Amino acid sequence: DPKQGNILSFFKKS
Amino acid sequence: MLELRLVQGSLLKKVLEAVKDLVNDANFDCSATGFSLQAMDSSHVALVALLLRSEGFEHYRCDRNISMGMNLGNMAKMLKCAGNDDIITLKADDGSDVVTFMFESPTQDKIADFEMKLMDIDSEHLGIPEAEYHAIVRMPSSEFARICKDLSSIGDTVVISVTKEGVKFSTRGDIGTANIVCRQNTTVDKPEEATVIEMNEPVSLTFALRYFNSFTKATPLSNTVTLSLSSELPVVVEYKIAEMGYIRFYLAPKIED
Repeated sequence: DPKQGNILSFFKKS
Repeated sequence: MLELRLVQGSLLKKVLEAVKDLVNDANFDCSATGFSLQAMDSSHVALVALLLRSEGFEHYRCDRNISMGMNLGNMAKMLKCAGNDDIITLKADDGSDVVTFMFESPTQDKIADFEMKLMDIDSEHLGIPEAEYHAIVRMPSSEFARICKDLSSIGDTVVISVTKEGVKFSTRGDIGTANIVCRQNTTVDKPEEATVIEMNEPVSLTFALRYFNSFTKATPLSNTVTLSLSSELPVVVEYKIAEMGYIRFYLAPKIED
């Protein structure tokens, strides 16, 4: 099954 | 000193109903631009971004940028005490650890003050890069909510595929499978009933359905919803808030190992 992605791997802390 | 007067107080009530189950605590940021919030759910799978522009308020006073930490469940409890036709005013003094919600009935014959404690919240503000999306689908928000609800009775995940045929929502579970295809349909009586598909490239992504069902709590805010999809980027589910701004939900896709 595909794994759930994480927002922090797409958007960086500003 | 902060003082924000919103004639259409029901908008704020609807915003809280839309986010309170996704995010427990969040900082509301107030600046000359407007009243905004950015927060992730506790598992960092979804992010919500809200903007209510200052021009949308009847009175907007924000002497300096301020961040107010609030428990969204408690804020929703307080706003539930406002009538749907009430004018809502938010007030906070500089350095204060409370925010006051004032509710005025349209005829001014009932005025209520609710004071809520603020909290210190360590939150990480994320930069959301501008992206070119492979496909953008605009559809009636009630239709999207219906699809998410129906599919979640069959399976836990949804595959959203956009091709030149239309947008397909698919799921599978123990009892079977389901596919719902929505074609572009612009020959409707009202523009908000249209389904409009802009596709630069075909795209197919897999998401956890329970998050979509949470996002659809924003349905009362807008007649239409926009889904912006690109391969291996979070989907953006946007509900525009008329004359004021938007609420956007970002959901990380499920990714093959």
